[in-house]
Amino acid sequence: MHSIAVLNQKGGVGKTTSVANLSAAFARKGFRVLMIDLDPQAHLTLNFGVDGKSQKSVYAVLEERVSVAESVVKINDHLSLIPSHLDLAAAEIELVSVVGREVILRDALESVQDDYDLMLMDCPPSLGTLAINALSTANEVLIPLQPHFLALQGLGKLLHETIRLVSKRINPQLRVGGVIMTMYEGGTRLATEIVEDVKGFFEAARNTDSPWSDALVYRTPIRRNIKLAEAPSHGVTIFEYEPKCNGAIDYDALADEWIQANRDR
Amino acid sequence: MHSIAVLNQKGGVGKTTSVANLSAAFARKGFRVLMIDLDPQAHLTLNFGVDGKSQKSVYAVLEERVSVAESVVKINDHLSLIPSHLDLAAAEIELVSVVGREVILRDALESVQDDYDLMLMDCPPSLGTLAINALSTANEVLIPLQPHFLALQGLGKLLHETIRLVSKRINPQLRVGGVIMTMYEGGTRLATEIVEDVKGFFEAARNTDSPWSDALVYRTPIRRNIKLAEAPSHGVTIFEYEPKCNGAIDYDALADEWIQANRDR
Ligand SMILES: Nc1ncnc2c1ncn2[C@@H]1O[C@H](COP(=O)(O)OP(=O)(O)OP(=O)(O)O)[C@@H](O)[C@H]1O
Ligand SMILES: Nc1ncnc2c1ncn2[C@@H]1O[C@H](COP(=O)(O)OP(=O)(O)OP(=O)(O)O)[C@@H](O)[C@H]1O
Ligand SMILES: [Mg+2]
Ligand SMILES: [Mg+2]
Repeated sequence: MHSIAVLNQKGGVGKTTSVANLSAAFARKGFRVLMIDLDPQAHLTLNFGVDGKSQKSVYAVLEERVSVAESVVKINDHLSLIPSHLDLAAAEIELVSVVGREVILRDALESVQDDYDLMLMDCPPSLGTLAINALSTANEVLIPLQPHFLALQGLGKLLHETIRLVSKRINPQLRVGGVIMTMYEGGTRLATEIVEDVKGFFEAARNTDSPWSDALVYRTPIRRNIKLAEAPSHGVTIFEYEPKCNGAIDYDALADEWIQANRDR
Repeated sequence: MHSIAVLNQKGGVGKTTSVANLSAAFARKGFRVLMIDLDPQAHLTLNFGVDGKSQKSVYAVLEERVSVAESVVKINDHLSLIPSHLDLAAAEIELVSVVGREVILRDALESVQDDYDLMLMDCPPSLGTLAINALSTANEVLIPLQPHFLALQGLGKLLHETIRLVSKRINPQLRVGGVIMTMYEGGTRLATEIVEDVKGFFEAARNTDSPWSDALVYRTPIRRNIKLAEAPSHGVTIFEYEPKCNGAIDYDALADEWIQANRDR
């Protein structure tokens, strides 16, 4: 099972929107997909119209009160979700002194390994215990990035501090799959410059032994499109809401690009 | 001294952009303004080209290693900044068991009360110790809000959980000054609907005794404008970068609206 952590500590860069719509794109192509909402804001959960205060949430899984199988909510035949809980922020504090707190999620998921082809984890805008659980579970990180000032600085911190440490101390098989340009405003000088900077960053890492030495800058940008912001208010993804708009085209193309890149992995 | 916390736990809604440009707008009108960067990402600090790893940061103030006066960096005659530090995230953890941790900043600022007319505090996208310090220090909260799905849900949590508790247990003089519509895309149904919902929310609170019973929904929206995203990469605010663009017009108009609203307070 491909296990993908979608992470960027910068807020509002399209992590949740990418998890919802990439997962739906993969599901429409026939993959069995499990989404996991690891954000106390529970936006992924609420975007699908699922209860944000269920007793069988990822919070209960992390506290070992329910099994993963008990927590899973079926969205459709190919798409399922482990919901978050609006009190999940407390877990960051409660877990602080639990031995092996970084790998609780990974251990819990072993029981459903064969039930899914792809697992996507939506992370909060922070690098605490919840994000670390995602990174310890994942074999790949996808990083949504809005090409604005300081995007590169945040990326550097995420890679050199957090991902490097998790890869070294907890999860040696963790790779950075790549960066997804989100909320992309084509034709602006800012976007063009930042994309070039990000490409240069990864070029420089090509022959090192870092977990991002073969990371891609995905060619498909996710263009700014108000439909992507509207779909959640109807409890659906872009593919149910407005399947012909740029948002749907972009996420579907991105899914195809990921499949191509991972065919041989 | 008017002391304003700029807070919303939702990421990427324009908190930092609002602190930088509102502060500059007030400074240009002759107010003596102190900005405080309480975000470990230190984006406000970096947006002004100030060192994000100074030994005399807000981190050092919170750990009582330097005084506020020692930490202040002068941007221009009317605008100063207490910078953040990229390691500030550790403060959230280190301060957990310090008695009276919520009011360290407030106590430290007493020494400079008479040196400034306005103080604006930039908060991280979370409701932890750093945000609580801002709320315990402030006499007013301004809430930047992107009119997207779940904006109202985040607002409800911010008010009913965090602001209500700080007002009740630590800072009874705390008021919610109002909500600022940011990244506003005029002509979209989503923006129109969410703005109506937010107005309705505050209408319903009008005659209650909550800290937001006289909160405004500021009439001036901050329109989406790429210039606002470009200015920081030049180390300046919108007024130096592109003084005639919509971003400058909007933040200047918002500053005037605030002054009008607060003339009698
Ligand atoms: N390409 C896009 N075009 C227009 N709006 C978008 C786009 N992508 C996301 N949005 C909207 O922008 C807002 C922020 O996106 P989202 O919540 O996915 O970011 P996030 O990184 O998950 O935020 P957080 O850090 O708070 O978890 C949401 O209201 C979302 O609907
Ligand atoms: N009105 C606007 N038009 C266009 N871009 C904007 C606007 N306001 C802010 N931005 C850009 O959007 C991004 C997010 O804004 P900003 O960093 O101010 O949000 P924030 O709420 O402080 O984020 P965080 O939660 O991470 O602290 C930045 O790159 C900023 O330059
Ligand atoms: Mg999110
Ligand atoms: Mg900010």
